[in-house]
Amino acid sequence: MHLVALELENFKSFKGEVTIPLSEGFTAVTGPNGSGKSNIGDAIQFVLGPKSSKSLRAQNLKQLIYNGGEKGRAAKFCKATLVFSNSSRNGGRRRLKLDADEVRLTRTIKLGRKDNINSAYHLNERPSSATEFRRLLTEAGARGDGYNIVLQGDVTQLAIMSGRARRRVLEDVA
Amino acid sequence: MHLVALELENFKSFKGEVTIPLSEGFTAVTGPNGSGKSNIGDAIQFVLGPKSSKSLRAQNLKQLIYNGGEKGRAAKFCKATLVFSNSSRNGGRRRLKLDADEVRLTRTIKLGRKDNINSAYHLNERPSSATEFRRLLTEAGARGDGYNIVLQGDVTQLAIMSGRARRRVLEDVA
Amino acid sequence: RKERLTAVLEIVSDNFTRTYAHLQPGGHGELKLENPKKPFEGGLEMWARPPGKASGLNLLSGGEKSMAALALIFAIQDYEPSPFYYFDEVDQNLDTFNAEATASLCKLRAQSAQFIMVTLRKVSLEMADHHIGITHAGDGCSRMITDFGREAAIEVGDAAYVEL
Amino acid sequence: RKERLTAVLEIVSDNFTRTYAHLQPGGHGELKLENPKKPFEGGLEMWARPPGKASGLNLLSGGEKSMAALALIFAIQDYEPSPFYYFDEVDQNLDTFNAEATASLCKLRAQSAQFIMVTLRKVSLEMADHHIGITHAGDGCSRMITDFGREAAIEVGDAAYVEL
Ligand SMILES: Nc1ncnc2c1ncn2[C@@H]1O[C@H](COP(=O)(O)OP(=O)(O)OP(=O)(O)O)[C@@H](O)[C@H]1O
Ligand SMILES: Nc1ncnc2c1ncn2[C@@H]1O[C@H](COP(=O)(O)OP(=O)(O)OP(=O)(O)O)[C@@H](O)[C@H]1O
Ligand SMILES: [Mg+2]
Ligand SMILES: [Mg+2]
Repeated sequence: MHLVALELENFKSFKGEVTIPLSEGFTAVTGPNGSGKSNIGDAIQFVLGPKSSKSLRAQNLKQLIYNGGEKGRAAKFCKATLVFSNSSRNGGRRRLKLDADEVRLTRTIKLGRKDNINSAYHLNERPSSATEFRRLLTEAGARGDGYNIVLQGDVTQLAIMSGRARRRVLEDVA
Repeated sequence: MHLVALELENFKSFKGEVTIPLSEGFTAVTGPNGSGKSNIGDAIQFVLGPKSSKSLRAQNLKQLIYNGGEKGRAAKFCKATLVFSNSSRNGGRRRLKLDADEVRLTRTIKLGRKDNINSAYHLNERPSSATEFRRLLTEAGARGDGYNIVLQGDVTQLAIMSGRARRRVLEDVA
Repeated sequence: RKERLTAVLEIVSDNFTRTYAHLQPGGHGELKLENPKKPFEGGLEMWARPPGKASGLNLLSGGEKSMAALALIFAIQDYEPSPFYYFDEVDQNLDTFNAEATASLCKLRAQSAQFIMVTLRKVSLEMADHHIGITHAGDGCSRMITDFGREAAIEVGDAAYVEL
Repeated sequence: RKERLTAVLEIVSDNFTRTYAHLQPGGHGELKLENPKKPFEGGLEMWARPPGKASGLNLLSGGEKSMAALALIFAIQDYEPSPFYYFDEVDQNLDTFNAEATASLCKLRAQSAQFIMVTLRKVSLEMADHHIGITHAGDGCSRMITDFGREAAIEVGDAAYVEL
């Protein structure tokens, strides 16, 4: 199982449809300050299900929708899809318990009337839920809130946090 | 007025006597992780008078004395001297209100009986006090607790601190 | 609850000691509970001694602390392996030697799981198998740079970014 | 007390806007009190808009936030100039373009006051007039490297530190 591609549509600074193909092994992402590198990490967490929108560096879900920048038009929805390969290579079992060689996990948020946000989940294009996502991913060991995702600043935080806070980190793991 | 040299003796990771000559203009200090670069900043603050020993990254003043490393012997005292040039060049007034072309500010701490620490201040080799240091330096604009000294991590802290904490920073300046 | 924590700690602590020794050859690291009898009344200390130094977390430099924290992150990941990992500028205050040690450990672990690392450091860009460039051409819209290979990436690590 | 704070804020805020525009050409920054009538009941917001972007501090990236914080530090320094400044790795999460902008502003200010900057970045080492190398030969004792000139320093920024 590995991440084959990330498909973004109006997610934060990514205007319109942008597909980022990914490979197995070690991939380095680079670019200038403010180019959108950490927004890729936010997109991954957005689908995997972080504990709160705070960890997506947004005060509310609305701030995840492309805001038009200085001169453009703000979008009304945003979407992020994680495309996983899930082949039963070498005769083993599929890591994601779903009978498909490719698994697409899509989360969409739309701006409704009076600024409320509708959030929707799709699994291989059929409607799903946050709970189904979490169950499927946790079985495969791909949690959204573990240290398999290390956000910008996490290393420094872990180094300077109090002993009690560090004990709580370990409790989360247990 | 500028810093002409830093004379350290058993200060943190600097064993024995080490003199670091400094020049006017832009000086870059570099070296591997853990080599002792930030300890130079601690030495400057140690003499100028920070608000607390916490900002010297030490739990108590004793931790400022060379501890011998893995195999060496711990020292019983440490000393740091800031050597300022104070010439009345171009016929102007001396920035440090002292009639000397060179001003040496020395702070020493000695390990006494039962682990208590004696702290002593010397100005051009004659006994002085923290208050005299602070008065002399504040008049020259060289505070120990202002943003003329930006420690490792201060920039990130300033970027992520709350609005109230940032207001308090400005109150300190006022 | 207490049994679970102590059981997890035992495994993660072994992982931590092993990984710290790998990242800082000659150094030694341990995880210690402040109050082993009543773990929930105390904290968890990350004790580390870089090679040639006296011990103690509060004596460590910025880069030395980051190396200890990285060892802890890897130790937790080993407790519950994931099919893929995302690291965002974990090498930012490391000197070239430590950045290289970290990148090569990621490369080693990338043989059994996918690693995606956001980095500005040349050393890490050189170690990677694949490279992705992200830019915003001054209009605030992020886009991926197509045909961005190893050479272009290493050059980015070297030159001023503006050329992107 | 309130008059003093508002008077200081007026000057520092002008400094901030000028310095931010210098560090991020095309961008705009402002300092704003949350509660201008009762300043001690609210905080002080650092509002910054990088070139081409929408505004808001919480939208800024790691590097963009550091540039705003640096502009504030320079703005405070201009309020109460000092004969010398010490900066410790302020360029650690900046890309080469922003690290260069920061180092060249330090070089400009070093004409009227002494600047001592601890840095690991090649860009900053190239801009400096003088270079000091610090090392610990594996025994935990810090020492200064004598005859450490510009060439040796720039090489350090490039190569693995182990050679030191
Ligand atoms: N909803 C949104 N619409 C448009 N742009 C957005 C939105 N949310 C965030 N941004 C922009 O994204 C940029 C931040 O991107 P990001 O944090 O990914 O940068 P980065 O590449 O990680 O940079 P650094 O190297 O400094 O960490 C900001 O400039 C911000 O204005
Ligand atoms: N009292 C002491 N006696 C001996 N060594 C000490 C003492 N206090 C601190 N040290 C050592 O000094 C080192 C830290 O030095 P410092 O923080 O200056 O490193 P640095 O060069 O700034 O590194 P970085 O690039 O990681 O920030 C630590 O390894 C620590 O063990
Ligand atoms: Mg980032
Ligand atoms: Mg340091």
